[in-house]
Amino acid sequence: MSNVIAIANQKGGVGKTTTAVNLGASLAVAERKTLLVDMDPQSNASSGLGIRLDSGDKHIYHALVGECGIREIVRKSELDFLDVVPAGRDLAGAEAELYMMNAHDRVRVLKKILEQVRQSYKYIFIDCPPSLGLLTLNALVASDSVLVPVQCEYLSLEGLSSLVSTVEKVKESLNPSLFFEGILLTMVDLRTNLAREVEYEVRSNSRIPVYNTTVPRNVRLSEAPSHGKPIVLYDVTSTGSRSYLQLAKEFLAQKGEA
Amino acid sequence: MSNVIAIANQKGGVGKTTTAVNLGASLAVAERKTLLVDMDPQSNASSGLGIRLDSGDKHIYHALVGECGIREIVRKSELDFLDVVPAGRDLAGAEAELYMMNAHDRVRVLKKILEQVRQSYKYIFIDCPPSLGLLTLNALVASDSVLVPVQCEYLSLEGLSSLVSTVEKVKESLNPSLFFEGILLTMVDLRTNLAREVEYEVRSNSRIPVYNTTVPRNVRLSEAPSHGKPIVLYDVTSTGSRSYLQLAKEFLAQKGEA
Ligand SMILES: Nc1ncnc2c1ncn2[C@@H]1O[C@H](COP(=O)(O)OP(=O)(O)OP(=O)(O)O)[C@@H](O)[C@H]1O
Ligand SMILES: Nc1ncnc2c1ncn2[C@@H]1O[C@H](COP(=O)(O)OP(=O)(O)OP(=O)(O)O)[C@@H](O)[C@H]1O
Ligand SMILES: [Mg+2]
Ligand SMILES: [Mg+2]
Repeated sequence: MSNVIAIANQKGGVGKTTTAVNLGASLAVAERKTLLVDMDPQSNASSGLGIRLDSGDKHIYHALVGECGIREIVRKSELDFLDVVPAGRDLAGAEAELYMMNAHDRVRVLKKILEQVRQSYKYIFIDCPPSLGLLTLNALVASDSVLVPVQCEYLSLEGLSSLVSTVEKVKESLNPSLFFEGILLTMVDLRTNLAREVEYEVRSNSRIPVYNTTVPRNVRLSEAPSHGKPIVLYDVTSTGSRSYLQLAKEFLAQKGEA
Repeated sequence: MSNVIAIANQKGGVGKTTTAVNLGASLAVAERKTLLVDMDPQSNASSGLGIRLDSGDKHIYHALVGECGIREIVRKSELDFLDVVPAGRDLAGAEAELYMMNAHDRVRVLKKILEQVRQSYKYIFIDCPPSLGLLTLNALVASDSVLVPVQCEYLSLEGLSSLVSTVEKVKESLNPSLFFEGILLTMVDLRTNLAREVEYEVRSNSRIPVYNTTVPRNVRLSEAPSHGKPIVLYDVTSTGSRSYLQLAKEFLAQKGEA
């Protein structure tokens, strides 16, 4: 039985890609078969795992517009139990193409594509772009649940209510079984009052479960993508790596799998 | 003679809104008549200047879809020389509506709207969302130049080439006089090698001018939005405030206006 999880937050720069890559990699280290689907035209998740596309290479865009099947574009990562469906720049053109489809079909394209590979993976993570447009909507319709990274900053907190109301709308009309996996507090710098206040605010007011694990600000996490490696391969001793391994443990315990 | 400047970068969380709000406010303190147009459905620039919309209030979305004129929605800020055109959440629906227009018109809507107010302001800044979709395209077509905040991180550097190629395409086909105002390095933490390496990389390789002024990481900048105030009103003594006042000076000097 596989789980499809969208990693979404329309606020930019909150740690969606860092979480998709490093939670995926940590679950692979725990030998759970995991697939990471990059749905962001910036393709940071792809490059963060060392995948460089050549100009003719097919990627998620081509599967979305029906030019290839998903099995053709799945790639291996450096970790045995982690595969990747990469994105390329022309994914930015996908939204205009999806708008040409009818309203019913245009939000179910990714869901249909993932049905072809779901059974081969225990966990499938979808890295979403920083918006609530058609690419993110496709991810929410294709997913069983949503994991929401939240930076310990005021502006990140402010956007949470729009994300919650979007997920609730998707749940009502398009994907009734969609639920919130949890909120992950990222880039936590406990030296500042702001981070403590935001953490307190999220934990006491949130209707969504909040992971006990938090990810501290750790420069090794922002160095790792330039080496095309997840943190567990770049610097397993770092606080960043320990946090994501800890998150993987908490995630598996919640799934009754620890 | 007014200048319209888009503040754009599809990478999320790099300091677009923080720069739009605080460069705008610093120019207002220098008594240049300035307008800030919020084109991001997250409406962080609006709330960062203390503007809270009620459910019936009109905003930029309504001007884009032709339901009101822009003069009706211009609001005063706490600074005499700074006005704001706010955004609300339903701006997220604008892209779907713009796609229903023909390809020629759908990218020129904001340009036509701003022509009605251009002569009343010396500088008009447009805060863009973290994407290269229709809202950002409208901003690039409506603008004379583009100011690009870049966070001193690897992933932020990686996205720069897609932004440059998008701006060049807009310049070729839609807005021939568009030019790069400059790159602003933000959230610079000189304690880390990464920030120094990224700064060196940007200054030595960039075909776009890079401001001498950089903005250090400063928690007061991220506290200010929760008080609805630009940094110059929240804490004028902070390094964040001094940096944006310094940027305003450099910006004006480049315009021959110091
Ligand atoms: N815990 C952390 N400590 C330090 N840096 C971090 C941490 N998490 C992420 N980063 C860095 O912060 C930046 C933003 O993170 P990331 O790109 O993962 O966010 P995102 O939400 O995916 O952004 P976008 O909205 O553009 O997709 C990146 O440069 C990343 O390397
Ligand atoms: N120099 C700085 N020092 C510390 N925090 C900063 C600085 N500049 C911005 N921030 C904070 O970092 C976060 C990201 O900044 P901001 O929201 O301005 O980026 P953005 O590019 O507009 O994001 P988005 O892509 O979501 O529109 C915010 O919480 C902001 O308060
Ligand atoms: Mg990302
Ligand atoms: Mg912003």
